[in-house]
Amino acid sequence: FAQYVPPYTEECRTNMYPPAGPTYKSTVAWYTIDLDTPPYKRWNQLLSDKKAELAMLNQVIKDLANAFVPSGKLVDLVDKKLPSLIETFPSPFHDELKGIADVSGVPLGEVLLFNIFYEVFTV
Amino acid sequence: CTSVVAEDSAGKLFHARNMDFGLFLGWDVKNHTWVVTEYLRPLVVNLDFQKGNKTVFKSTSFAGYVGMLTGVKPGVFSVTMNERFSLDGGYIGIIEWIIGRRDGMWMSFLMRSVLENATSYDDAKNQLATTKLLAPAYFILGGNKSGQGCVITRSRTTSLDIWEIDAKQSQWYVLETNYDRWKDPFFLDDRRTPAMKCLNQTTQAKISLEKIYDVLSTKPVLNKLTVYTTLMEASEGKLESYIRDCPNPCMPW
Repeated sequence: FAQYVPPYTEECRTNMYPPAGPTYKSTVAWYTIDLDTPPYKRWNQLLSDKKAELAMLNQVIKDLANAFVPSGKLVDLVDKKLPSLIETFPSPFHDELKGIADVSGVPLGEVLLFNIFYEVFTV
Repeated sequence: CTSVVAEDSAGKLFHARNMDFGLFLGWDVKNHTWVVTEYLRPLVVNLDFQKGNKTVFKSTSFAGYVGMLTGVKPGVFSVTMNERFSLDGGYIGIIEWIIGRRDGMWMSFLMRSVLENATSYDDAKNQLATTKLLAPAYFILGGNKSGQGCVITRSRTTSLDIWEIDAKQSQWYVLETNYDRWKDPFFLDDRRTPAMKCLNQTTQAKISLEKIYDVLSTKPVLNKLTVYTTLMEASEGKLESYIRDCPNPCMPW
């Protein structure tokens, strides 16, 4: 248990490559995004494949939000107010986000929140 | 996050990163994991952005996320971004955006725009250093020839520091975690010291992407927040990524 206490550090690892063993989970799949395709459609294939995973992450984030604000008002705010921001986003991002929301079935406000997570969490 | 750009003795540049995300976003007490981090891992994808059936840039990203955090423009440059925490943070940028002040750019959108449009290492550096942002950030940039590696420390409005590789002065790598280089890291979150120790132990003569993977696999550089590791080499347009895990004993961040 003491190893959880900072500044725990192990000896420098060697011969970890090629990746294998308990610190390696899997390789990463490749997808092509064709920039000649209209922005609304260019993420279709990827999101068709990953919509279940995106929906699960989204549900986890909603559960966290509801844990902080049990009335559900925070999620309501994201679902009802955030989509109005979409048109202020530069091209091609607003069309891409709309396409992702439609293909994945995740509400637009929640797709948008996922995409601005960095700005939300830099405090 | 931890990002490294290193130059070997022949002047070849290597760029790699650990993407750490999900701090304080739900701790699973049973499995000793961060909840959001676990759910992000299945969303990691490598993307090949093409125009006219030719690669414009490659990136490691998350399905559903249209901005970029990690990428390489083959033959030109590679870039990663690390989170920079500040009281003058992104939430102020968001409020400004909502009330109509929209002269700043969303960080990940800027990264994508740079990967798509920048024509050289210097062009990318200039855009990342000067474009007004909604949130502070660290941009870590690698090029395709000797000396082309830097960390740009950004506030929302300006570049605070550009720290460059200078192999002639024994500065053969630049390493960024989530703290300004002129300050000590938070004592409970010092990934900088162990990463530097391992890089110094490796030496410039023996550095390679494989050796950097070793560094990024050493705890606490690898920790419970680490979603993926990406290895890049701009000159060859190489990008490879691996989903990571950090079995116990492992630091939560």
